[in-house]
Amino acid sequence: MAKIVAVANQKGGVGKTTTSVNLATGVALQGKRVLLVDMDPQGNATSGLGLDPRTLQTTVYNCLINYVKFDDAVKNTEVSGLSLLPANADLAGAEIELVNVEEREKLLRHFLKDVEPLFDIIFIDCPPALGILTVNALVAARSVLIPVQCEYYAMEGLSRLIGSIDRIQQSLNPGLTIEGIVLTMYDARNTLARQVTDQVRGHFKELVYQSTIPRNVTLAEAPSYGRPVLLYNVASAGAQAYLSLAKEFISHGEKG
Amino acid sequence: MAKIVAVANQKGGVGKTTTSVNLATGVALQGKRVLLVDMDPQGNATSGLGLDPRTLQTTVYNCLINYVKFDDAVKNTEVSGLSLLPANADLAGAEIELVNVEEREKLLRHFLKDVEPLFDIIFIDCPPALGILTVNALVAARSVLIPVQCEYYAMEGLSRLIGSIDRIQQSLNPGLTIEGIVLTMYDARNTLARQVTDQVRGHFKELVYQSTIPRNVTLAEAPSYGRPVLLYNVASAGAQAYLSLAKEFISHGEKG
Ligand SMILES: Nc1ncnc2c1ncn2[C@@H]1O[C@H](COP(=O)(O)OP(=O)(O)OP(=O)(O)O)[C@@H](O)[C@H]1O
Ligand SMILES: Nc1ncnc2c1ncn2[C@@H]1O[C@H](COP(=O)(O)OP(=O)(O)OP(=O)(O)O)[C@@H](O)[C@H]1O
Ligand SMILES: [Mg+2]
Ligand SMILES: [Mg+2]
Repeated sequence: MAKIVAVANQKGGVGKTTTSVNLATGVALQGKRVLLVDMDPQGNATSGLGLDPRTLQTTVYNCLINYVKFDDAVKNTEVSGLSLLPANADLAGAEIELVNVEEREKLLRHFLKDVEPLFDIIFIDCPPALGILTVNALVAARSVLIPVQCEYYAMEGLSRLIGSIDRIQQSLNPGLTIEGIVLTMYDARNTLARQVTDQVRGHFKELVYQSTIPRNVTLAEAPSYGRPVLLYNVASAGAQAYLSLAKEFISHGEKG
Repeated sequence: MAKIVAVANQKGGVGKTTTSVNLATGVALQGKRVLLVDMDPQGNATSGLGLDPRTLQTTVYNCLINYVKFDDAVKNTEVSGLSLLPANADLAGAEIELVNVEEREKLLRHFLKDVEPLFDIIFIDCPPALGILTVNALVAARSVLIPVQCEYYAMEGLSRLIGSIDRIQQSLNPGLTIEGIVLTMYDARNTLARQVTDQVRGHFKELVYQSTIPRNVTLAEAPSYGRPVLLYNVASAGAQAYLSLAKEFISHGEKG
């Protein structure tokens, strides 16, 4: 049984895709068999791993809506051990098309049932909303990894996200837990980042990973080359932070 | 007739709320009567102007769904000349509740008909998605102001946004135009920001405002005090950039 982890936060631009792409890469480089599912119509995880969403014929959308087989949609990436189920703008149609579909929240969970045995870990990158796509990810997942940007609006939105996760636990997915909270875009020079970090660590305690991701321009440059930062510039502060997060993520899992 | 401008971009965290709050403030300080409508269930524009979304009894949601009058929901702000139609998490329910409502895309447009005569300019802050809330804003508005973060993923998403605006023009709102594109979080020290700026200016030419908003921590600090940056620290680079954008926005409008 694969460990299925949704990377979610309805606040925009907090580092969901950057965390999905680089943590999945870091975990694959430790020898695990990893799948990254891109559930965002923007297709940022897809382009962050070197594919152009506009050229793809089959994506996660076709798997969920047109019963296309996993094997016909999954793509290899430059990272050995990491596969990608890509997304493109077609996925935006799902919001409307799924409205009257029976068990529309469980489509991804059902689809991944046959896929799980092939992987050790499945990550799902979510869009910045709590709509049907994110709900599908939260129902398919066993846990949620929450990136939190070290800024005020991102911190403010955290309690609403935790509330939504609670509601999913009570109704559609009782086994859902919080995998962890990762602090992103931390800039040691500014007091706001330190204040947010203290508040989040103070409130969520051991749920917060020790590894903090610094604000580091290499992380923003890597996607323009279609490569995870670990392949683009492994010596950078951003790459090193995601390597350390990957190690922490794996050791958390082993403790069970 | 008020000028109604939607501030939209489905990419998350590009500075939609920061631009809505600070541009609306800058324009009000130039003597215009301004309304800011918060159409994001996160309620960031609401808290950025000093109100706690969780304590509000009536918001834009009640105006659209329960026929609450504008006067019973609108709030004054610390900025003279700037009023706010606030939002809170109730608005997230609208996605589901409006599904079978006749003319669900036009609710905000109809609601603002009676409100327009009271203001010179109405800004609408949009959530990071192209769902029913953003569509309502694009149908109510006469133009769209697009913040673009000077980074790769934000630039990549621009063509999809322009495509969506075209589709709204052809179907629901033929008069919709692009008010302008504002480059945000520009960091002169990094090549990526310069590359993105050159590409966006090269492609969209005079649609791009001369005023560029620098990455400036004061802009991220101001919301934690519930104040627009122009009241929090008017001498900061961020505040000065939004003042210059406000002047440019007004002079664009006068040229018609
Ligand atoms: N630690 C970091 N340091 C510097 N830049 C970063 C960092 N993490 C992410 N970025 C950049 O910040 C922007 C936002 O990150 P990203 O797109 O990963 O967030 P997201 O939460 O996935 O956004 P969305 O809500 O649109 O899905 C991107 O341009 C990305 O390259
Ligand atoms: N020019 C800037 N310099 C530094 N920080 C900024 C700047 N503009 C915005 N920020 C900060 O970056 C974060 C994202 O900005 P903001 O919330 O305005 O984006 P948004 O597009 O409204 O996000 P969402 O997609 O969630 O609605 C916020 O924490 C904000 O305070
Ligand atoms: Mg993303
Ligand atoms: Mg916003």
